[in-house]
Amino acid sequence: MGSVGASVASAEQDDLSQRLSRLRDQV
Amino acid sequence: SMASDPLPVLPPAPQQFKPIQHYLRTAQEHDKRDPVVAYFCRLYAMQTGMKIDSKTPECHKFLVKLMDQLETMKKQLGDNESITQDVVGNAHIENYAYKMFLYADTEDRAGRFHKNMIKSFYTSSLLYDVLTVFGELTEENVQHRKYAKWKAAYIHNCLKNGETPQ
Repeated sequence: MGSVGASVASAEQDDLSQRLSRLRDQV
Repeated sequence: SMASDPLPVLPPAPQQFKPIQHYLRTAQEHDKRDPVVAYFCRLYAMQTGMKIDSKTPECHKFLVKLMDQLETMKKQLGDNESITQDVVGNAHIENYAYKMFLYADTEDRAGRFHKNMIKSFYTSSLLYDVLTVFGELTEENVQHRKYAKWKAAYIHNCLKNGETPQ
């Protein structure tokens, strides 16, 4: 369960980073 | 029109995000006056918030909404070169920060001490922080930021204690 939670959190984190990169046109 | 669409509403800020509240308040104060300034204040808050904590559920939720706000603003600002070109955005924020600094400094040197000039010193120092989204500050900007922050605190304390700033 713990590792599933961690990977969900990490995917969400990636999503925010990606959105930030797109916002800054750095993708 | 799109330009008048309200921004998504932020949930209450978690305790961890107290340090970014000043920048979010400055953003709100500039939504109508200067949307480019408002945009970069939110961007700085976003970057700083992600460094503080993006994992705790309420922090993550807050940052997602803040990102929604940024994406909405970017659409509204469209092809504004201050948003699409870093060098133009950098100049915009630097000029604005310096204009606020100069206003407060002029009032200071004329011996006119009041709430508005204290706020201008303080806002100027915040905008020099915001300017770091474009990279490292020049030495001159570092000095302005330091001086503005110090002056705002010093004059605020003088007025609070009924003293005349020197």
